[in-house]
Amino acid sequence: EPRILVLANQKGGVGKTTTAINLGTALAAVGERVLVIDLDPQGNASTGFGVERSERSVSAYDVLIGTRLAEDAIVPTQVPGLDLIPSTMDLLGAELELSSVSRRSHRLRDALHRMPLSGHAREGRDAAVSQRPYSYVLIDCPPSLNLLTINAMTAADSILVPLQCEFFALEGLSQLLRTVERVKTSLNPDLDIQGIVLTMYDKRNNLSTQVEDDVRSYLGDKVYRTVIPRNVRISEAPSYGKPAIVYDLKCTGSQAYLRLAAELIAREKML
Amino acid sequence: EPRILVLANQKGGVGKTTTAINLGTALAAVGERVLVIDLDPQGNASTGFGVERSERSVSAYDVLIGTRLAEDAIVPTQVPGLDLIPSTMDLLGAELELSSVSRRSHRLRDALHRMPLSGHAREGRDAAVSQRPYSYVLIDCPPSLNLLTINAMTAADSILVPLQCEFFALEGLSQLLRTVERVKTSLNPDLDIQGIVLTMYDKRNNLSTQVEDDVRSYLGDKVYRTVIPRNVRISEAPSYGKPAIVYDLKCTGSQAYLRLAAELIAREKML
Ligand SMILES: Nc1ncnc2c1ncn2[C@@H]1O[C@H](COP(=O)(O)OP(=O)(O)OP(=O)(O)O)[C@@H](O)[C@H]1O
Ligand SMILES: Nc1ncnc2c1ncn2[C@@H]1O[C@H](COP(=O)(O)OP(=O)(O)OP(=O)(O)O)[C@@H](O)[C@H]1O
Ligand SMILES: [Mg+2]
Ligand SMILES: [Mg+2]
Repeated sequence: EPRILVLANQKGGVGKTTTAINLGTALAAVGERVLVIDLDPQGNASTGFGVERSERSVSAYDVLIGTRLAEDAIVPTQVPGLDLIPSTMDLLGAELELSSVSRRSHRLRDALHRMPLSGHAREGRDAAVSQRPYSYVLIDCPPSLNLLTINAMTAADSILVPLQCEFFALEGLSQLLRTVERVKTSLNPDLDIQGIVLTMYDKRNNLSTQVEDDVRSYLGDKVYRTVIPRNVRISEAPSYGKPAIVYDLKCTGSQAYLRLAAELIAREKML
Repeated sequence: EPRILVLANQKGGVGKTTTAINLGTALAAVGERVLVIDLDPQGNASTGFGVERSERSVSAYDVLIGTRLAEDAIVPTQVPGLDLIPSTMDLLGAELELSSVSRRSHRLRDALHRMPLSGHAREGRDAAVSQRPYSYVLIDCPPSLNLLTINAMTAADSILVPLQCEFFALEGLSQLLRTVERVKTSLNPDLDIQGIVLTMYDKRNNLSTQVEDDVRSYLGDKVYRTVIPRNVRISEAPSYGKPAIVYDLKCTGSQAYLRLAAELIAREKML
């Protein structure tokens, strides 16, 4: 069974999508089989993997609404061993469309349970989608605690929280932790915080160090030792439709995401 | 009648709150009377003005739901001439609570129309809230196109779009412009784009210049000449509960927001 991790934080612009793309790519680079699910109507994760809008004929929206099976939405990406369920703007309407449907918070969980997570391609769809089962599923979420994020939290084993080293991002952390508790009590008792990843860390500025000290003293070992530095190559990569690791493997950002993948695998083994 | 401007962009972390706080403060500094409405459940604008959670007993939530009048929610801030309608996490529940209420998209518009926008303080509430009428109302929104943002767009005369100089932020612009058209046709025919403000501009990196060139060639005069530079003093200020202009008037970020206020006033005169 794959480990299902959700990248969640209602604070905007903290690095959820960048982490889903580059952690996913790094995990695939070390031999794991990865499925990334883009649950954000903005579709930044889909764009970051170079999947054009025209290639998203079946998407996460169809899976949530139930008109398509999850495996029908899977597309291969340029990263060997990493597949994607892309997103379209239709997701904007999902919350309203599902408002009176039963088990509306469980739509994604139910869809993934029905899917043989071996990632097998549909007949003739795309032989490139390899037959090996997924070991990791990463779900990218929009910046809010809406039905899409609740669906992701209900489907997931655990939450990876990207945390920008800024004051406003720190302020939102307690709100996020409270929401996790609520989802754990009412929808998904197995849900826990897998870890907190500090992103856009700038060692030249005091604020980053202050936020790091605060978070480590407050959450201890839950905070990853690996810290992702602010690195312009990371923000350039999506304009080429490539993960940073593919665009510039040697840059400090890519190297940090490779270390993050190694630390994640080590932490998972300890569970 | 005050000009009602909404700071909207569904892309997260682009500088909506920072612009609401510092543009508002800059407008007050040159003699305008300003009301900032915090419509984001995160409550970052309220925190950025130093209004503690304990001082938010009446908030934007109560105004939207209709249990309190808008003027009951107004609190003065440390900035002379600038008042605030604060936000609390209750706003997270507003969308669901209003889902079957009539005119649910017009709740904020109707509440502001009932309020004598002279900002008069309730009996004995707080004489510090001055008697002069507001000339500007700025509404800060969450990073999504949900009912809260739709309420703000329905109540507003015009939209000011903070745009981070990054690829993903550029990708979201066309989605935002489409939503504005939809709100204009169905809810608020007067709504227009007042302008686009480039934020977190870093002249050392090509991406910022590329995004600027793209946006100026695509939207021409709608894009403000004033560009807000990336400046660490801006992100430090909220941890002291102060606008950057109060925290460090001389820094490049504060100076840019003062120029932005001057350009905004000049553009408004041209209308
Ligand atoms: N380590 C980094 N160094 C430099 N830029 C970064 C880094 N991580 C992310 N970015 C850039 O910062 C911006 C915000 O990151 P990203 O879009 O991944 O955040 P998000 O949390 O997914 O945003 P949203 O809340 O809108 O979904 C993007 O333009 C991205 O390219
Ligand atoms: N010009 C700037 N220079 C440096 N840091 C900035 C600048 N503008 C904003 N920031 C910082 O970047 C982060 C994002 O800005 P802000 O919170 O204002 O964006 P937002 O669009 O309101 O985010 P959200 O989508 O979560 O509401 C904040 O931590 C803020 O302090
Ligand atoms: Mg994202
Ligand atoms: Mg904000």
